[in-house]
Amino acid sequence: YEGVNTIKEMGRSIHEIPRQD
Amino acid sequence: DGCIQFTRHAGDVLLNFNRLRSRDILTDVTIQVDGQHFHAHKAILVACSGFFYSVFMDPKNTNLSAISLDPKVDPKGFSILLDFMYTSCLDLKDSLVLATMNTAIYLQMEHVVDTCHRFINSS
Repeated sequence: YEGVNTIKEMGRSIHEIPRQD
Repeated sequence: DGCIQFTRHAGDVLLNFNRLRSRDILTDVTIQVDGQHFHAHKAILVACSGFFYSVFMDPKNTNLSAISLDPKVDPKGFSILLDFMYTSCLDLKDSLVLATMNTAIYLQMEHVVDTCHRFINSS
């Protein structure tokens, strides 16, 4: 998705599912 | 107009799928390989393997929740490839690369087969 005005966000994008509850 | 591209997104999503697998959450199929059972998500298997794509795209297999692979398939090779599907890391030890390559041929994962070939030729 390489549009002209693409800003790259290097950080995490979604929550992390824990190894156990 | 434009967009903000989260460069880690694909990896973050796959890591979450692997966490779901390790906790057996929303897994919808059991793969039996020479007596060993592996729980997995059909969507990941279908996305990564031509063999599983052809199995689960067949309408008569819509509700399949367990599948036994050919006895010739090595469970250690299958385990390495299943981990690869969920992590993008292919564990290659000299002692297992041939079993991994043969399993990748069976699972119709051509790019992994090519990589195993190059690894064997280089070592």
